[in-house]
Amino acid sequence: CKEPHIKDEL
Amino acid sequence: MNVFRLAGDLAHVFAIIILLLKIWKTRSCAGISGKSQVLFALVYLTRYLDLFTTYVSLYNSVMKVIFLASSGATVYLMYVKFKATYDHNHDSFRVEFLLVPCVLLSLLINHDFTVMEVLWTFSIYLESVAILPQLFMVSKTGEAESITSHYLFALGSYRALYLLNWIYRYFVESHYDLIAIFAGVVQTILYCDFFYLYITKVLKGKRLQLPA
Repeated sequence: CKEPHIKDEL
Repeated sequence: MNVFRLAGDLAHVFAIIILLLKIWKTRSCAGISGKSQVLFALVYLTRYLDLFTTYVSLYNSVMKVIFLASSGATVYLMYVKFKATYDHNHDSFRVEFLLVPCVLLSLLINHDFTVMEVLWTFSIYLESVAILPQLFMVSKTGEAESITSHYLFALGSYRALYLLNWIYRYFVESHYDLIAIFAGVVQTILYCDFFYLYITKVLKGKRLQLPA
């Protein structure tokens, strides 16, 4: 299963 | 959050504030590319749609709102309030040469083929080249005011600091994002020539004038 692409940057 | 990331974000906010203050204080946007500013507004609009869908932290949300509001304000000042001072003739870069490749590339190379993800990818690609109309304008007029140079230096430093942040995160958190890294490297390379001129001329108190 694919992890959602994390976007914690600006 | 690490020191490089924080320094990068602060440089980014600092750049935008310098630009807004310059336009507001001089009541003029001479020497500033409206096309680059519209592209940056488009970058923030397409990237920060997740403001409504995902919550990361208060810091993230506040910064996103700052970028959206300040880029909107800059575009408003340039195209409405101080329109008469906007230098159309020198702002002649063809933005379709940037927009079309960014749209195509984001449709082809992305993490996931969904609307949000493609828009995020588009914003990353577009940000890397959005400064080109401004750099083109500087090269066309052959000079930049020192305040414009400080703006460009702060804006370029932001992505360079993010590169250090990504190196740090790769080793410390095993976190990396190839799309962001690739675009960030391209973005930083585009500023190299300017960085060189800034350090050798502007910091020594001279005007930024390109050799004829």
